[in-house]
Amino acid sequence: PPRPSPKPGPGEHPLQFNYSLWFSRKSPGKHSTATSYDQNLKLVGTFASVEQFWKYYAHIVRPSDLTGHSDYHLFKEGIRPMWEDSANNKGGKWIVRLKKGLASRCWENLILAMLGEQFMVGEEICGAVISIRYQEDILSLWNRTASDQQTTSRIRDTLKRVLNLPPNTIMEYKTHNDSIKDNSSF
Amino acid sequence: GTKIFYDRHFLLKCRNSPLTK
Repeated sequence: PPRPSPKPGPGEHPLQFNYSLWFSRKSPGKHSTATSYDQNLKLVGTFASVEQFWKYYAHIVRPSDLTGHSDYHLFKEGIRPMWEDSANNKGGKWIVRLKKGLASRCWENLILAMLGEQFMVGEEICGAVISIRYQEDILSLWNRTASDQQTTSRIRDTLKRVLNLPPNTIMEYKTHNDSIKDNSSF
Repeated sequence: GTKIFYDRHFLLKCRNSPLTK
């Protein structure tokens, strides 16, 4: 049964939205299907305030210290970090490939901007993912409406600013529909 | 509804507040 939504505690600073933190790790040798992906998703917890966020954050392993094929997903409460979720199925994501060693800092910059509503695109942001891989790490930011070019450009500009990456960093946008079609998971 | 904005500096300040300990 779904757990009750957390509320900010006394004296805490509420967030505009509640968020859930998820963790997943790919089992070696298994095929990546939507079902196995779903089964590997573990909910770490849901929080409603800045202080509750920091409590979770203090207890999790930093992305750069994770090993193997692992992901953190930070999504608005109620949105499952899957292409098929009704909040995501018309959406897409900005993808930034990071050299090894940058994941923890970039992930923190991204999620602080998201939690603090720095993207200024209303309800468009769904969540963020950091994917730890062997050669490089991948940051992605998911939004609801892939066809809304004005919003996706705005998200890209803010993302560039908050990540503070070199100007030649390549950013790609991919619709979830295309991801479903080519079945590309990282 | 009211938008709740926090900048990075403020969020980092909350990290060290007694409430998060």
